[in-house]
Amino acid sequence: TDALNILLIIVDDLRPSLGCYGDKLVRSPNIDQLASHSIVFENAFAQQAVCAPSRVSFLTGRRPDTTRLYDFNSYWRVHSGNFSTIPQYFKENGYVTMSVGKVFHPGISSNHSDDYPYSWSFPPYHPSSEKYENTKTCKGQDGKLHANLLCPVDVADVPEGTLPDKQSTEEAIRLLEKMKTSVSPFFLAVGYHKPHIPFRYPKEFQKLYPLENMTLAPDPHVPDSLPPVAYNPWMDIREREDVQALNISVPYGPIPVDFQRKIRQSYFASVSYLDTQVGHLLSALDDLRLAHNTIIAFTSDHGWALGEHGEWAKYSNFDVTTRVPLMFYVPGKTALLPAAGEKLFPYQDPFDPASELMGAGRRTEDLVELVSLFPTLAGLAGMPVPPWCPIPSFHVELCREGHNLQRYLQLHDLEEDPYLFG
Amino acid sequence: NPRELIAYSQYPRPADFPQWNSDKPSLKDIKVMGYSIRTIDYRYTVWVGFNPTEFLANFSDIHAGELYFVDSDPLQDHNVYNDSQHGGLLLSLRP
Repeated sequence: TDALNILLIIVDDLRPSLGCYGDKLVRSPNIDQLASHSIVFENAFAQQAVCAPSRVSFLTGRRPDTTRLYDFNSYWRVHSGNFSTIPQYFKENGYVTMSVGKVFHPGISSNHSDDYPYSWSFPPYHPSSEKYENTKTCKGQDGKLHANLLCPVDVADVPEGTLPDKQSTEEAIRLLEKMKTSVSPFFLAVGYHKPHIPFRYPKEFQKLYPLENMTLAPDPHVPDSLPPVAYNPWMDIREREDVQALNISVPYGPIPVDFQRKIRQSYFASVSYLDTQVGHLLSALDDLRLAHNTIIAFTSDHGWALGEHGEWAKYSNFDVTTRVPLMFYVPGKTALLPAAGEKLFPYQDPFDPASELMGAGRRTEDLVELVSLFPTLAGLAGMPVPPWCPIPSFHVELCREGHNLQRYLQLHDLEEDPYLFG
Repeated sequence: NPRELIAYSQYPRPADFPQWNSDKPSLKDIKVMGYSIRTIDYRYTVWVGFNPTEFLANFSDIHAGELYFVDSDPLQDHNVYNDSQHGGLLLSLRP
């Protein structure tokens, strides 16, 4: 049988604030639709709640104490061991491997090359408009442009008239069209930037979250019993101009409550914007009739605190920063193979209240870890699952420190499953 | 058994009290590492001394601890690490 393609979608700083994770507020119909055809892990956890260490950990299948990357300043192949990565393993097994957007964290931790050529068949794609992300493109109340945390934009007004994630979706669709006629299977990783800060998104998405509906976090104060060492003082958002102007005291704040509501509004608006990008990507996969032979994995590198425990951003061990969305769509396993002409992922408009309420899909509450992504994708693709790592494993190029989650998908073909088939 | 499933997380800190680089300490500045065990029932974290040169955590050098029970405290606001009645569990969890 032909090898299954892999589409890996990694969303930066996305906590499970999604309809398919029970969030009643957030509009995420396209991700919910994916979930309805997937196995959804309700308790998946990152191994470190910060970008580069988490990404290098799950992309190599090793824990941070093995990659020895706790910051952003080392490349594992030089610093700790020549560990194989998920894309490298697929490339070595005959796949064309491609990276779009933020898959590895850029910079030293991926050798300033997104680990190309080890991991990728072509030089990874980065959207040209990314260079404006942290520049003064946010219109302030004074009518001037600032480098703000909250940055709803009129896309027509921003440099290049586009945003990084829009460009990434366009490039990913272009690559899917190219791979449609390829004899080799593909492994395409698409890394979306939002909802990572700054919250720079098309301003119309703010309408989905009227400020008057925005509540504070259920537990917005720093708990008395929290050891000071455990507290994350959210220094990154303090550097943004609009937050600086609030003169918030260090380290405990608090942020004025009206601004807390605005942060939560912009995070959710960014999530719905991101959802539309995922929707366009998946409907293109459908249109190209690739949904019947492509496994889709959807996850994020860590969560994000939205005021819980008086904290914002990631940088801690709380569930709100370590818990991530994780789901796998496996054609013919988690969903019936689409019949000729049937669409599994038609685009859903988050502004359309009628956009269908989705089925729940299959779910499990069992605790799993992002470090399991490597063995699980290998197993689902029918490749040998890397062996467990010895301790220590710095000298071992290919091994795993996470469980293979395939047993959650050890679903007989749906046709045999009268319940589901019915 | 779902109760036996564990998710491990960790986070580094440069000091016991929040400071400008607490969120993203460079390797050389890491003095404490918070290791978390998350099960379906609880989240247990010990913040222990860490040597960034040797990459060694010293589990007998405990700077602080956290223990939250999922059922009674799902938002993790009430750290019961120092409550004596959980001494047994803590002893069993200490590496």
